[in-house]
Amino acid sequence: KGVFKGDKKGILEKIEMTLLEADMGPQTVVDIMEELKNNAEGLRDYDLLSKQLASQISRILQGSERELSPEKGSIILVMGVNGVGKTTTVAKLAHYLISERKMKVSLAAGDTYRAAAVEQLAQWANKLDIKLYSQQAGADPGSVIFDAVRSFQQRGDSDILIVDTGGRIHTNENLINQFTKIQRVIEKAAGKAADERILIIDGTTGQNALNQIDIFKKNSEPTGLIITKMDGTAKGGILVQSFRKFSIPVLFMGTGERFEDLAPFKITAYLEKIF
Amino acid sequence: NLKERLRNTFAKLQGKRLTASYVEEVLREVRVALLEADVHYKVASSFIKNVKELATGEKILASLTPYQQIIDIVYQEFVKVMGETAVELAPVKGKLTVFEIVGLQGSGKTTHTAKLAHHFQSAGFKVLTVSVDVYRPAAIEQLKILCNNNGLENFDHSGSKPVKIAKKAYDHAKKNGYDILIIDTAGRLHIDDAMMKEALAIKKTAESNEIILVVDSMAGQDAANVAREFNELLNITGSILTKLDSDTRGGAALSVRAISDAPLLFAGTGEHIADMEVFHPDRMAQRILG
Ligand SMILES: Nc1nc2c(ncn2[C@@H]2O[C@H](COP(=O)(O)OP(=O)(O)OP(=O)(O)O)[C@@H](O)[C@H]2O)c(=O)[nH]1
Ligand SMILES: Nc1nc2c(ncn2[C@@H]2O[C@H](COP(=O)(O)OP(=O)(O)OP(=O)(O)O)[C@@H](O)[C@H]2O)c(=O)[nH]1
Ligand SMILES: [Mg+2]
Ligand SMILES: [Mg+2]
Repeated sequence: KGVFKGDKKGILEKIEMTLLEADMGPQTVVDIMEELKNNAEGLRDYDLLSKQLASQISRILQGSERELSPEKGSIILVMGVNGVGKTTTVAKLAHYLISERKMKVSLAAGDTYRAAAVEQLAQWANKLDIKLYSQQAGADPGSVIFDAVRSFQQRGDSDILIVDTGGRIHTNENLINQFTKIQRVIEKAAGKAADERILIIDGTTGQNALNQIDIFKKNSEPTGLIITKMDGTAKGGILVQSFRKFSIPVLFMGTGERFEDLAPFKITAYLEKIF
Repeated sequence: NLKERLRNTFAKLQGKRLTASYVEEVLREVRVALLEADVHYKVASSFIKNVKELATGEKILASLTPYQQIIDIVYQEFVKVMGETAVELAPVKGKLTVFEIVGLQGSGKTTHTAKLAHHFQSAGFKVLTVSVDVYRPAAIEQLKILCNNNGLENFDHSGSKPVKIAKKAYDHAKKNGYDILIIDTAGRLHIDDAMMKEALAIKKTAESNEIILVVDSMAGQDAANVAREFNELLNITGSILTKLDSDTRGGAALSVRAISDAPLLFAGTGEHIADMEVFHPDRMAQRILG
């Protein structure tokens, strides 16, 4: 890093490339670099410049950290496009609430469409030794979730219900309408909206993440984001644009495929990954 | 989108003669459009460099319709990088061709293993699929169900060692006269040494003829890293871009094509078995360039 001492233009270019490669988006990179040049007039050292940069981005992300600490009786609804890590994250959330919050957790298999979706969640429930509310594949997701919510509330043997749902491309009207129906079903069964509505974003996603967040935000006002697959080389830079534009806080980062691989979202750790 | 951007830049010209610096400005707009479409910044830069050479030649600068000419050059260069025409895979009947399906977690490998099987079976080939994903809960079950629901043949096994399973399926395919064996592998990170070595071991054991990289079309800059690493270790022979039914611009397609130098074979356009089309470079150009 120190080898760039003295060549300011070279250092700034290197920083710009790092931000672009992190999926910050060209316009955001222009804005950030503009501010950096203004605030770092006298700086010529790469390390000092990147410290300045980190504090700039951390200012944009101010307030983006949010802790998951649900009340007993809470219903957590998980959503997102296909393959982002919803089902795996449901298992991780259950483990987190059990081990960190000392709560009893049950799951609902809301994906009745995709091949072996119920079996996949059943295996996770088994590993965690917790109850799974499910029906056969092809059942109406609305009725599976209705029954799960009713049973969860009536039985009272669990503190939290986490509802897994099928992947849905945000531009698929039918699937978005189905998701609206799922939320209505929860309200009807529980007498309240889902307490937590968590949108899962794949850390390797590019600018399209903003389209996803836009549509899910209009549809269900998510209470938090979880960004997965941050154990790869992707930097999840879209979180910066997302928070600036939508202000949805970030709860966790997914950091692997085991149920322990869920880290509370921390701005410093996030920035360290980028730099 | 790009057309609007360029129209605005062009309007500034107002009938004056085209200059090299104007071309520079136009190309800056193209570069931003590519970055917003998720093309990797290095791939975008080298693309722009090639276009610049073509667009600042004498003919262009003297042209009466420079705007249209530059757009055409950008478009043509794009289709050229993507691989000018649609590439058709052509396995041979009577000889076993082995496809190994690889890629990051959740990219769509299992779904497209089934779609490929359906594609080739419909074309008259005898196809067998096998899942060697012993890690993901119910992964093997997922492929089995997809095959059963769609009249496709799946190699049944209760194995726990991917390389051993691949060998058994290969032997079975050879012995029973299959034309095609498609191996669905577990999602893996290109930086996971052990898993990348496993993919290589499967390739050796099953004598994989085709290594197909499955990439989520919503992927950002990282698609370039993935393509480079998978290609270096496994030698990608083709890729499939999935989830193109979304509104993603799909710039990852250009990055993957440019870096792996392997053809983009198919586009995944939905969750259903028939939702896969032969990849069309010109359609992708429209999509990325807007
Ligand atoms: N490396 C890594 N892999 C992950 C992470 N989260 C999930 N995965 C993997 O991503 C793949 C997809 O995960 P799923 O949980 O099935 O994703 P999903 O969103 O439920 O998928 P659909 O229900 O089909 O839409 C699996 O192979 C998971 O193991 C993560 O944080 N890191
Ligand atoms: N809309 C849409 N969904 C797709 C497409 N391809 C795959 N999917 C969905 O994406 C999700 C992930 O697909 P999988 O086939 O399980 O992905 P995978 O790469 O095998 O995942 P791992 O084995 O966990 O790495 C599933 O919900 C699929 O139905 C596509 O082209 N369009
Ligand atoms: Mg799922
Ligand atoms: Mg799979």
